[in-house]
Amino acid sequence: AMKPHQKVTLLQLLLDHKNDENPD
Amino acid sequence: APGVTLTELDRIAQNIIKSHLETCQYTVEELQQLVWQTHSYEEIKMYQNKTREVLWQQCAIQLTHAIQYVVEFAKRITGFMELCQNDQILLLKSGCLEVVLVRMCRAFNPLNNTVLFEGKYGGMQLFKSLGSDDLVSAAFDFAKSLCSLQLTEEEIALFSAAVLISPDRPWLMEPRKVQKLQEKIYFALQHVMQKNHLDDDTLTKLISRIPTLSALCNLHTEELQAFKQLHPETVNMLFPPLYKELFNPDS
Repeated sequence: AMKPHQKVTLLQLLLDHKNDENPD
Repeated sequence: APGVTLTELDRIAQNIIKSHLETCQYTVEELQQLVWQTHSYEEIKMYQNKTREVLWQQCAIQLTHAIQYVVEFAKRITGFMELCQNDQILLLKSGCLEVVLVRMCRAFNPLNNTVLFEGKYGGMQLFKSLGSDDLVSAAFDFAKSLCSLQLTEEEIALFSAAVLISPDRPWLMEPRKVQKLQEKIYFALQHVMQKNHLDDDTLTKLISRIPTLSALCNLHTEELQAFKQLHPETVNMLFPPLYKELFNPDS
């Protein structure tokens, strides 16, 4: 079975984004 | 707490509280200022006259916005960023909506059963056009029940972190590591609660709310699937990509 997160890319991008400011 | 010093619990608590305060959409002061600013009769009517698709899209946008803040909350938790990225993603994917629902109690007024939505407070009737009365009513009931515990910001922060960093989520690569971190967060929460509450059952009551939280998320998934069957083009074309990625993995 495919792991449920394998298609996730946006979350990865958000996690990788080194931003100390609020998401706005 | 076995194997954990008070200093370490304090360090964990301070980091999580700071992360929470830095990533909440509204400060406590802002919420207090807004709490009696309710949508007028005309505004409620305007929401009720929207089509189901338009209101679903508006709610999906608001939810996605709240989730982005939760991702930022998670990133600022020291132990969370020390997990492998596989587990960070899985925890966020399975827990972000639960954290949004916990955070919702901050923006809920139990005295008139209203929630902050698009700048003002409104009751359940505002969401009538969604055609998901069960989900809306369950979310309101949950917020009201959490409000009744009168949690402090510290407690909401630590509980949110414990909900997010949960070793029970499927497909985790390092569940033991997640479990150890969650245990420390619960010890920190217990420590904070012992100072704040005369009633020492508050933590037990809080933990007993977790199955409701999980049921609410399942209900959201079911309602989304039902909505998508009727309006696939709205979901595919108009819903935020992050929302679709999290809740509609088959798209």
